[in-house]
Amino acid sequence: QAALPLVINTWPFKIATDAAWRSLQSGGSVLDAVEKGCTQCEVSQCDGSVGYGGSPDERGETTLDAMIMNGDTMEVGAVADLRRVKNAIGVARAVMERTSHTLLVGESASVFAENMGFAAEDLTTNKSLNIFSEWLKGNCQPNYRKNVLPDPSKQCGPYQPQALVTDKQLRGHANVHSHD
Amino acid sequence: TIGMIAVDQGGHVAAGTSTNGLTHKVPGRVGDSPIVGAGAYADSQVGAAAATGDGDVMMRFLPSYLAVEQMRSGADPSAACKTAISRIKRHYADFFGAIICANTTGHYGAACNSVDGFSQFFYMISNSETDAPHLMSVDC
Repeated sequence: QAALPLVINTWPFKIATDAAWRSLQSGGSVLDAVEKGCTQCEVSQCDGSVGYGGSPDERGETTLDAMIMNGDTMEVGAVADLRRVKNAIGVARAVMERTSHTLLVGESASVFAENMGFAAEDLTTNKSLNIFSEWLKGNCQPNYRKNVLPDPSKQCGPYQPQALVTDKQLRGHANVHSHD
Repeated sequence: TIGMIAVDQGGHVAAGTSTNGLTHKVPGRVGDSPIVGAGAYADSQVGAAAATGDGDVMMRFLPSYLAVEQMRSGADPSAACKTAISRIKRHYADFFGAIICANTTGHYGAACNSVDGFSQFFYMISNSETDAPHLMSVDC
């Protein structure tokens, strides 16, 4: 089992492994390999859980999170809640290489990305729109809210805090189709 | 979500993640993927780990950092991964998640928590022996 170099990734995303492996074989660094592999998944929208057009939020918007870490220097670049930019891992690497920070988030991360030359594009697709509209039709189920009114297990928002806070433990809705 | 680790022949290690998160999340919600030590962690003195699953739960336990520290203490990658999963399971028996681990000598492993509809975790590896992507799995 011990053989170097090595690329390993979560889930059966063969195209990502292949892209990373080819990067290493062509003389790229381990950072290049990780960036290429993750970028390939973003472009190919691996399993719908990576890249644009997947996992719409309560408002129907797709946002992206990504991180890259250099094990030699312990430098890290990360972006969270990134809007309008498809290449999240590329922006994460730009955070690492073009700032002294570790994590940029939200709208400001998108502005940083645009300033660094990344294209601003709509991350919505017909598929993500359909997922969102089906969710609305299904009374916004599944739903991650709790201790709010109206009852989030039955109705859509807008929500207000519930006067009496319950201790009810809710199970998460993450599964093989919706995950981090 | 994808979590990825690369190790070269010189033992240089990098790790990364990319995701669009949970479907129907509350706007502004961020999972474990961009959090150092949660979604992934790398240290070229030891190796790296990358996690996937329910980030709202997993990020509370920094499983990738824990797995790397386990490997630093001598655990093999599979055992390190199992420890990281077990630590979460103590508090959230039915959490959905998995983790991959690799050390600087090219050994690797994975672990996951069995829940309804998820009893086996699939992951990919490519190394100098396979010279191409190879599908691997681990029973949760």
